[in-house]
Amino acid sequence: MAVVQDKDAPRLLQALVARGLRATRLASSGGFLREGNVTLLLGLDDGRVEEALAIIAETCKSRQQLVTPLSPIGGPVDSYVPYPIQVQVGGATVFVLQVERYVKL
Amino acid sequence: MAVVQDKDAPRLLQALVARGLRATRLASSGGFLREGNVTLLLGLDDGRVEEALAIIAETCKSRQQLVTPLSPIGGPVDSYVPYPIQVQVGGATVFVLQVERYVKL
Amino acid sequence: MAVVQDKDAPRLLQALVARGLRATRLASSGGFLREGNVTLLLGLDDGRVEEALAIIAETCKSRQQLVTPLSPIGGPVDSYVPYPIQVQVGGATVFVLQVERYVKL
Ligand SMILES: Nc1ncnc2c1ncn2[C@@H]1O[C@@H]2COP(=O)(O)O[C@H]3[C@@H](O)[C@H](n4cnc5c(N)ncnc54)O[C@@H]3COP(=O)(O)O[C@H]2[C@H]1O
Ligand SMILES: Nc1ncnc2c1ncn2[C@@H]1O[C@@H]2COP(=O)(O)O[C@H]3[C@@H](O)[C@H](n4cnc5c(N)ncnc54)O[C@@H]3COP(=O)(O)O[C@H]2[C@H]1O
Ligand SMILES: Nc1ncnc2c1ncn2[C@@H]1O[C@@H]2COP(=O)(O)O[C@H]3[C@@H](O)[C@H](n4cnc5c(N)ncnc54)O[C@@H]3COP(=O)(O)O[C@H]2[C@H]1O
Repeated sequence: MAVVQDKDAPRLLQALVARGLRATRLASSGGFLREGNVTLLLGLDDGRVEEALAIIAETCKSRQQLVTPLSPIGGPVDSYVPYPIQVQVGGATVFVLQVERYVKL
Repeated sequence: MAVVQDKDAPRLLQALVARGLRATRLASSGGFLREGNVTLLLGLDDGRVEEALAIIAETCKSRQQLVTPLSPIGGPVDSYVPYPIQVQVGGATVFVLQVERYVKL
Repeated sequence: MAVVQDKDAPRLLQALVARGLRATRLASSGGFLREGNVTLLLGLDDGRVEEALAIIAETCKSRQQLVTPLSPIGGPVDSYVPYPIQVQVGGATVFVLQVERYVKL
């Protein structure tokens, strides 16, 4: 499962399809910034995981962005004054899970 | 992966972010009641699973609710007359899956 | 996790609920055709996986469909002329994952 930026998702899907790699796209949003992003479910043969990771690395560039979080990180909610902070977004967060069985009906 | 009530999701996300735990939010709905709920994807270090479960338990209270399911449970569809039943909702349903590899690109 | 066609999802959910099998529905879309489909998260006891697979097989019929993909498969984007191709859709794609722990809060 790979969580990627909204902006990078179309190019990533096109690159995966071009290599015959299958994917399902789920709309999602980040827990911290609450902005929309994309979670992709990729069912891959063991031998093609590295290839998929390389495609994700090529198409999902990581970059700096100035953002203002909606709520305090750890402090009390009522005395919170929102202020912009610099975070590293883009890139991709990938979880590789072992599939016990793959069934095509 | 944790399935929680719509109403509990914002407080749960805030509590997770406050402890520096990362999460991705997916819009979902229940198979039985067909009401909207929230599925959270939490990539956690092995050592922080208990802490995350404790945060989920604190913020997602389980409660009784009177509901009318849209379709029959097991019986024929055409002779179905909807009637309210008491179900236990809220709380959270959590599936802990072993992640083989975690890759940050 | 089972990826099924939009059209088959309501009947599949009804059949699962009728047998007391629990499910969560996530809105999704296909990587290739970019059409909406449905991803179901089914938390099942080990002994009921076969039963769930049989229900999915019965309710999700696979069929031929004429479609025109939005973008080229592998070739250059600028010289692409969309043309209809015959693909096999419907059916279901199921990933069975081992759950290490199931927690109900
Ligand atoms: N408590 C905190 N304090 C300071 N900065 C924080 C923070 N939590 C997140 N950030 C920063 O904000 C960016 C966006 O996080 P968000 O949770 O909205 O959006 C996240 C989230 O949807 C997903 N994600 C990342 N790690 C995850 C994990 N372990 N589990 C589940 N989802 C994850 O990927 C998106 C992008 O993550 P990425 O790491 O590239 O970028 C993160 C990170 O640089
Ligand atoms: N066949 C049935 N007969 C009688 N009562 C039934 C039933 N199926 C469900 N219920 C009751 O209705 C509540 C809502 O179920 P729903 O499927 O809409 O919404 C569910 C579903 O989206 C998800 N969920 C629970 N267990 C799951 C599982 N094993 N696999 C996937 N999703 C699950 O968590 C939500 C809340 O579940 P929770 O257990 O707290 O609460 C459930 C349960 O108390
Ligand atoms: N590169 C390609 N070249 C030619 N034909 C291609 C192709 N990629 C997909 N197709 C065909 O198009 C149908 C729809 O694919 P889509 O990606 O939109 O929608 C897919 C996708 O959302 C999901 N899916 C299938 N296999 C998957 C996998 N390994 N990983 C993740 N999602 C998968 O299930 C949906 C239905 O898949 P299904 O196999 O029944 O049907 C597929 C397949 O017959």
